[in-house]
Amino acid sequence: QDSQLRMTQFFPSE
Amino acid sequence: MFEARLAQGTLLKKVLEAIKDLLNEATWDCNENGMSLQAMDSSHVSLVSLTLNAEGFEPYRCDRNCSLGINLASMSKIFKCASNEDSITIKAGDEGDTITYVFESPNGDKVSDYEMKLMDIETDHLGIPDTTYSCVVKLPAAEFQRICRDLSQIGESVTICCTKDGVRFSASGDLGSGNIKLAQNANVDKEDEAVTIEMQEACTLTFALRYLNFFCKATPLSPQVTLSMSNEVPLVVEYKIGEMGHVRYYLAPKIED
Repeated sequence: QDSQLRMTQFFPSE
Repeated sequence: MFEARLAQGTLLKKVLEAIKDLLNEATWDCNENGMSLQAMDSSHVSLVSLTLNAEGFEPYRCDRNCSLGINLASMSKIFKCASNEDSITIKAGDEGDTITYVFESPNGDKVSDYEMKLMDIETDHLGIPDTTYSCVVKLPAAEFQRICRDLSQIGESVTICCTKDGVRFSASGDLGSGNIKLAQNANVDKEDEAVTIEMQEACTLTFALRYLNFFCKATPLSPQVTLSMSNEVPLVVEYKIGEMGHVRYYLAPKIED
């Protein structure tokens, strides 16, 4: 089973 | 005062269809350059970034920057009341908490206006870094939609493997597995039917088909779609919106536990 990453792990909050 | 009229209103109808199932609500940021929107789905797995340039509207008037918080399902319902041939005008006052849409038939005989309440939306704006991707694949949007739909029959995830020979989409599940390979064919007669691959380095990534199928709702916007990939970073799926802008979907990859 693969685990799903989140966008917030890649792009910083502004 | 904000006012933007698009003669080809059907483009806006298609834009709404392309985002309304993925996003419940979003803020349209309007300034002198045009209208843009950035929002994540409720699970924060994907991000939508959409731009409509001011030059695509006639007229376009934005006296001061404004943010319009919109329930997209409601906006889509109202846009269904516009005919495909209608022009669509979006209007918002400086103080108001409402937005008005005006639909006008080509000969001007029928004019409809709909007013909708604006929302206060707390947005988490993300900084999208400039990235040079290892692989950029352009293919017919309908073909990509078909691939995502077909592989959804097999499994929940698709592994996209891009090499200089072509791009392979693979899925597996309880019933078995499936692979779809596309070779480069830049020499086809019709540009819209071409599959082209620009590759710096081969990459293999796995994504949830559920989200890709949401992105494919943008298929009516553009004959071609662009997939930009590098190992271990989000995929970008881009559709042009006529000559006036684009919608980009970013999707975080899945990794092995």
